[in-house]
This record gives sequence, C-alpha cells and structure tokens, in this order.
Amino acid sequence: PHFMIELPDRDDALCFNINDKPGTIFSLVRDAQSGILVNGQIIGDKKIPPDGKINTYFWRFGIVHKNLGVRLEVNTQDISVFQDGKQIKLLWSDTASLKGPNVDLLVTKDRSLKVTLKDSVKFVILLHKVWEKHPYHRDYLGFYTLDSHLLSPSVHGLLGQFYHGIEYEVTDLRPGEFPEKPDATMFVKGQELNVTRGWQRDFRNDVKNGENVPCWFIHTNGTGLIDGDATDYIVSGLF
Amino acid sequence: ARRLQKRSTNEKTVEVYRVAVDCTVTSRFAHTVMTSMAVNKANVSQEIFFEMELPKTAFITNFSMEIESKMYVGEVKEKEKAKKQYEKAVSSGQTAGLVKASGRKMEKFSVSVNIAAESNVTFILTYEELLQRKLGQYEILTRVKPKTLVQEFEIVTNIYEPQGLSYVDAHATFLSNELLPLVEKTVTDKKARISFSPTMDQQRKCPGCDGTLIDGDFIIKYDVNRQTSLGDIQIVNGYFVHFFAPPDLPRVPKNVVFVIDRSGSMSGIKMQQTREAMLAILKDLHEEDHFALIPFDSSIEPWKESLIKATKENVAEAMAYVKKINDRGATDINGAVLRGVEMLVQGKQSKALPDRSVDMIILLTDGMPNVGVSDTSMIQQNVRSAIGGNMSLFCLGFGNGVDYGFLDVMSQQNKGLARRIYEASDATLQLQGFYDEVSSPLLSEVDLRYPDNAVELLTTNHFKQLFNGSEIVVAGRLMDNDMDNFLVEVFGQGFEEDFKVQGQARALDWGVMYPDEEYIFGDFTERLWAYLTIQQLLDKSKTGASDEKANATAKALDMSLQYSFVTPLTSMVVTKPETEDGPDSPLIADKLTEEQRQQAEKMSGRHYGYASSPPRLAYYPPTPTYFVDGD
Repeated sequence: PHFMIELPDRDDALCFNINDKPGTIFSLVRDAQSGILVNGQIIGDKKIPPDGKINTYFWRFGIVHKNLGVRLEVNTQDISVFQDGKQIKLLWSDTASLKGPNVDLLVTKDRSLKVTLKDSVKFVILLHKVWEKHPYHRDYLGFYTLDSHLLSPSVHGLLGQFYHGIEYEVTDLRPGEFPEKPDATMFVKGQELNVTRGWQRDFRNDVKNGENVPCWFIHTNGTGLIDGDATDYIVSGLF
Repeated sequence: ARRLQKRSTNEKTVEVYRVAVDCTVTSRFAHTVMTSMAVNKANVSQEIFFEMELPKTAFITNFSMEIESKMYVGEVKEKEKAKKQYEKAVSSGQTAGLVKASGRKMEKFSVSVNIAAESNVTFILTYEELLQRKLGQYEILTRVKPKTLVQEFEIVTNIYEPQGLSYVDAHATFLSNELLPLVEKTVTDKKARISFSPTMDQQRKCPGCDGTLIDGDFIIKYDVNRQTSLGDIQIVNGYFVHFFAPPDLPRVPKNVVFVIDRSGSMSGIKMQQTREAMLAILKDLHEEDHFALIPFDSSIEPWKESLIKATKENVAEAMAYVKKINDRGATDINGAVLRGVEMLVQGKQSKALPDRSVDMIILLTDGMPNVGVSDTSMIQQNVRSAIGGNMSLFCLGFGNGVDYGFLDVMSQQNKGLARRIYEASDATLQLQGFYDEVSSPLLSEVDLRYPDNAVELLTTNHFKQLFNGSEIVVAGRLMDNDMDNFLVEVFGQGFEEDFKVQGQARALDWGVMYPDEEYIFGDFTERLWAYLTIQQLLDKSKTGASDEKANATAKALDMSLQYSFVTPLTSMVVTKPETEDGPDSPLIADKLTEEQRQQAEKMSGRHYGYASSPPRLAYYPPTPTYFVDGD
C-alpha cells in the first residue's frame, strides 16, 4: 500500500510504500490518550504476477475507540459495529447510514464508508472493487483521514505520527533514474534522505482512476521519514 | 473606506448618500470616525454590505448602526463571552461580522444588515491609533473604495500638534489632475486641516457613467518641530505624555551581524530577494560601522571569523560574496544566531569593536528550525541567555510558512523587532525599509525618568535604542496636580559622550493654544496612555515569564474593556435589529493578531473570520490529508 501525507499549507505531499508478507497487521493510528486505535491487515494478489512482484493491499481494518466503547471491523465484505454489547452488520452492497450518540456511519453502496467518532476523528474507508474473475488482483480498501485535529499530541502509528505536522526541507534537485522523476535531498527528523519526485493516487473523488498527487517519495518503506522502522508498527491482532 | 452595495445587481436600488471620514489627530493620537449612509429604494427588503479598511495598528473603539432613526450601539466584550453570543447566532443561521487581513498595513472589517424597503441605514465606525514616527514622519492612511458614486463624499483631517508642524503633505493614489486641486490644505503653526470633497460629477470616471475614480489610499504625512533635547512633555487632564526625539544627535556606530538563512526552503525568489536586499543594505553601511555575514543551513559558515570595518574594499568584497550565496540544506537557527552573538561578544572583549557602539543581529529566515536545536522555546531560551540584554536581535520572516510568533517573541525578548517580509515584487524594498528604520541608532540605553512621587502607571521608560527618524513615547498618570516638582530627566549613551538632559514639564493650556476650538478631543492623553499601555501589556503577554504573561493578559483585558478598545482579547458586539429573516443577531468586530493575519493570507482569497452560515463567508483551514491506499 502507498501512504500519502498531503500538506496543503506547503502545497506539497510526502509519500512512501510499505510492503510486507500478506497477513501482516500494521498500526496506522494509536492514541492512548483518547483511546483510539486503527490497525490494518494486508493481503496479497491471488497468485504471483508474471513480473514476480508481490503487491499487497489493506483488506481489513480494526478500529477501536476505547473511551466511547466502540469497535468497528471493516473488511472488503462487510462492516461490523460493536457497541454496548450489541453488534450491527452493514453490507457494502447497501447504501446505509447509522447515527448514534458516539458514532456516525455512512455507507455509499460499493464505494465508501464515512466514519465520525464523536469529538475525536473522522475518516473514510474506500472500497476498491476488482473484477471478480481477475487472475491476480482482488478487492482492497483505502483509509483516508478527514479530521484528526482533536487527537492528542502523542498520537502515533504509520499515519498518526504525521497528524500534528511534519517539518522538512527539500533541496539539491538533480536528475534521477527517470527524466520525469528527479531526485532531491530531504532533511527531515534530523536525517538527510535521498527522495524522488513522483506521484501517488488519491481515489476519494474518482474511485476507479484516482487523481495523481505529486509527492516526494521516500524509498525503502519510508525509512527516515517514519519513526523507527516499518517492522516496529507490526502488531499481533486487529484489535 | 467602505463599500455599500446590494447583493443583487439587477437593479440599482441602493443609493449611497454619504461617505465621510473625519480624522482628528491630537499629539499623534488619531481618532477617526467613518460614516456611511445608504437608502434601500427597493420595495422589498435587502441586504446591505458595509466594508471598510482600517490600519492594523488601530483599535476599533465603536461601531454603531442607525436604522430608521433607531440607534444600535456596539459594546466591547471579552472575546470568549462575545464568542458565545455569536456562536448562538451563527448556529441559528445569522451572519456575524468579519475581520480579515488586507495587505501589509490594513485590515478589513465587513458586515451586512438586512434593510426594510424604503429605509435607510447609517454605519458609524470609530477607531483610534497612536501614529508611529518612522523615517522622520507620521503617516495617516485612509483607504477609500466607495465602489459607487456618492452624493456627499468627504475626507477631513484636522491635526493639532502643540510642538508645531514642520511640514504636512497630502496625496492619494487615485488623484488625477482634475481631482488634485480639490485637496485643500491649510497649515498654520500648530494646526493643519486637509479636506477632500469631490462632487458626484467630479467622482465620475467618465461623463454619464456610474464608475467612480475614488478608489485607493489617501495619505497624509507630516512631522513636528523638534527644538529641545528634552523632547516635548504634554500634560492634559491628569495624564502626561512625553515625546522624545532630540534633534542633531550624531549617529552611534553599529556592529551588525547578518545571519542569513540559505536553507533549501529559501530557494528561488526568497533567496534572490535576500541577495538583492543584502547588496543594497551593504552599500548603505557607514564606514565607521562593523559587520559580519553568517550564512547558515545545517552548517554555519561565517564569511569571516570576526566582524570587520565597513570600508569600501571590505564592503565590495562582501557584496561579491553575497552574490554567490545559494540555497542548500536544512535550518539551524539556534547555532547560527549563537554564533553571531559569540562573534559580537568576542569583538567587544578583544577591543576590536568600539566601546561606544551598538551591537545588533539581523536574522533573515523563512522557516522553522529543523536541525540542531529545533525546539523553538529552547532556541528562545538559548538566545536570550546568550545575548543577556547586551545586544538587539531583529528578525525578518519570509513567506507565509514562517513561524512568525516564534520570531516575534525572540526579537522582543532581545530588545528588537520582528517584521514579516511579504513575497511580493517589492520584498527587496521592504527589507531595505526595515533596515533603514533600525540602521541609524542615535542613542543606546535610553532612560526617561520622572519623579516617583508625582507619576504612576508609567508605560515603558527604558529603551535599548533610539533610532534616527523614530520617536520614544512614554505616558503616565499624575498623582496630583501640583506640577512644581515635575522634573524630567533623560539619560542615554551617545557616540562620544553620555547624553543627559533635564527639564521641567508644564501643563499645556489648550484653550490658549487653540482658542477657536471649543472641543478638540478632551481625554486624548488618557486614551493615548491606555492605548500604549495595552500595546505593551499585549507584548508582555507573549514574551514574559508564565505568571507575568497571565498578569499582563488580565490587565490588558481589563483596560481594553474599560477604554472600549477592540484588541485581540476583546470583541465589539452590535445586536442587529430583528428582521423577517430571523431574530436579533450580533455583529462582531475583532482584532487580528499577526499570526491570524498570516493564517488569513494563507487562505489567499478565502475570508478569515468566524464561520457564519453562508458558506462563502466560512473559514476552513486547509486540512492536511493522511491516507493509505493501493493502486
């Protein structure tokens, strides 16, 4: 999956990929103070494509808001909400909305799920439906944070660590491997990284084709940009 | 200064009868009343907009509306309390007033009210400011944009300066050859009157058309006579104000270290502007000055290891070096500024720099530190303790990304100033202008002393420097009316010798000085004192220790409420009359902080203010997006 940090203040974006073995679960957001947790599990293609490159995607997200007593499991099949000992199941094949005292859900048929957790976070999960008989690929999900300003300064995770901004500078632009993707030097978190200008797709407005967003790509699983190493974010369970 | 127009432009059913700007300046304290009157000639009610611009250094003191002979008067409230009131209104779909930044010098205030058919409305906005002397002059700036022809249009300014006027100049950006003779200027020794009142025909862009020529800035510049070294002390109604800017003082040589950010984010126009400005500044250095250049990114590489004299040869060499400064790397502000401090300290200790000279550091940067010490409060602490009150730090912040608050506090903690440099085409001039303001110190360690038993509630009376073309202002309250012992002393360090003057202050008899004026502006000295005190408390609320900050904020709030000033701590609330659209709803006038202005500019075109029901007025910050997806 590709991660994207869009910074409209600077009219710029940062991006990186993180891949691991299918089945790995990553911590995306963790805010102990507000009791919020978002974990995602990746899945691989149906079989190894001819180019031998295994692509992985998120197919399942576990979302917990401890303080509100809310738990959500979203996968490519359905959406389950657990609250006060009750479970509600919503299907991607329906358009539905659920308004509760602590959580609002809005499902747009076969397309997106918008989640608002009271006084904490708002996000959208996109469903990418792939032709059922596609020889390699299968359905997968995208996770887009819409509003995170109420989370505490200690929020962390692969996405969460960027919620309160990131300071960086890019300099020394030079030709890269491909003419349309120049390289540059990025100074971030006290390190000097070699980055490449590229783009990644934002699918919020066009779930089929997406929109290209130019970004500085950080190589090797975001090493240097993310705190620690990508493996530090592997967790054992979805909740 | 205002725009009155209807929302629908299908028919011309709103007529603007009167636009008047009445400004009275008494001893630099300017009190401006802007009045706009319009009539809704339609047979249905409609929304009328009132939009005006005022200098950002001014505080609104009143805003009122008169609708069908009924007056709705503004009330200054604590911001949080006012917020509650208008949040209620906003949630019920009413519009609130808006304040947003407008260019470098002004901020815009706009409101709208729904006016019944065949009714008229008069908006009256009052604001006050202490004019600051810069480069040897005071400036009164009035922005007028009536957008339509106005039956009665007038700008009248009366200036009363007991010291006497040395010159008065008036011009406007929209003055054509035809309009120029309409500016009437009468100047006597201590009074000036400038008026401009074109008829409807004279306002017209072309015969028979509705467009108006009146669109731009009306600017009055003046200065006062300076005859005594002690300055001018005026006593009115129990308050005194001391204006200190002695004539004919030789300038003090300065030792200036330019700390120049050349990190990656300065690339392009900012770096180019810095180079250009530095070249112009270097050219203006006086031969007796000493200077150093410290370009920095993640590494700090001074041009020379110590300050050198600004001889022609050295300046030429520095200029050649400046031309080659290029952007690269990250930003180590802490290391670079500390290096500058160290250089100055060493220069003084080794006697390489003259004893009687002023030390200053000018930091040119665009961004947040991200290498070395990157915690801004830690940098402030380090810089403050290294400087130890012995030199001044001036900061120039480039671009909208700059953390201006950080630079502002750091400068104020070190007896300096911060200024934002806007990335417009004239950034070089802005830089030079700032440099001109601070580059000619006349005195250092200026102390203005008054008898302890005669005055109280004194504003700041110690100043690190007095710059050529500026002025020091101190005000306070007199404890009794016995002026026999009101001895005033001023001490400072001049170039060759100490500066020391003393003299006796005496109350002015305004009745004798201005016999024809029945009433000028009775309590202006008290209001001037209040304005100055609030400004200084607001500064202290950013720079002091935490308990000092809290005390300063509380005092500034109290005084803002007492004197009815709209400051960053207060809001002015006017309750609009009930209309068929809904119940009463408040209009709000606010004051922006520099950070809010910067935020507003980032919106570039979007409105700053409190979110209100129509989406076009709402302010939403650009939200960063964080996502993960697959291709």
